[in-house]
Amino acid sequence: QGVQLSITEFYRTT
Amino acid sequence: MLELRLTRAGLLKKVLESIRDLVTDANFDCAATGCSLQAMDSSRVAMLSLLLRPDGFEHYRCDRNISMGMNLANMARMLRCASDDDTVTINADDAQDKISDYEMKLMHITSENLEIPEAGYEAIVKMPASLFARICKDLGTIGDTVMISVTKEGIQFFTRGDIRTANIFCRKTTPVAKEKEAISIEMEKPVSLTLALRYLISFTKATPLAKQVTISMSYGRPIVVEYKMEIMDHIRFYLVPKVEE
Repeated sequence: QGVQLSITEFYRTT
Repeated sequence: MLELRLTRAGLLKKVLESIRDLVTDANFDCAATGCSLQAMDSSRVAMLSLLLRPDGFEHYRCDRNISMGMNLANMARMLRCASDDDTVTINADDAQDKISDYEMKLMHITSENLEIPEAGYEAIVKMPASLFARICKDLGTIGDTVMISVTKEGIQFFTRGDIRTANIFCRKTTPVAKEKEAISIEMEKPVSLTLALRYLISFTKATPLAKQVTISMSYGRPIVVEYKMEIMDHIRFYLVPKVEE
């Protein structure tokens, strides 16, 4: 079913 | 001093109903440029970004930037007291920690804001919001992930469950199709993402806010599901795809 990454892997915190 | 007056409480009610299951507490950041809210869901797999522009309000006064931490379920419950055509006014004095007549308790929520690059996408699909909602709901009864694939012919939704698979293909419509049935595709190259259906189904709670939904995809990047509200601006939902092990 695949691995679910976190959204913070893609958008850096400001 | 913050003073917002919205002639149609119904719109704000629909906005809250569409986000309250995904995010529990969030900061409404109000500035002269409008009210925005950005928050991740508890699993940090999905995120939403809401923008309510000043010209969508009957009266919009925001003397200085103010961030109001709110429990969205409480706010939705509070707004249920208003009927769709009621005018709702939100006041917040700088010093106090409550808003409006409902004396709703504000909370201090430390939320990390994420910077969303205005990158281009490999494929952008515009389709009827109600069709997208029905497809996600139907596929959700069969499997828990959906593979969304976009080619220049159309957009395909594939899911596999224990007992059966489902494959729905929505063909791109000709340019003359009526807006509410049109399916348009801008594509640099075919792209396919595997996504958890339960989040997509949660996003489709925003369907009453817009006739069309815009789905933007790039391989290996979060999918963006956007509902443009005619006067207020938009709600955008972001969901990280599943990657093969």
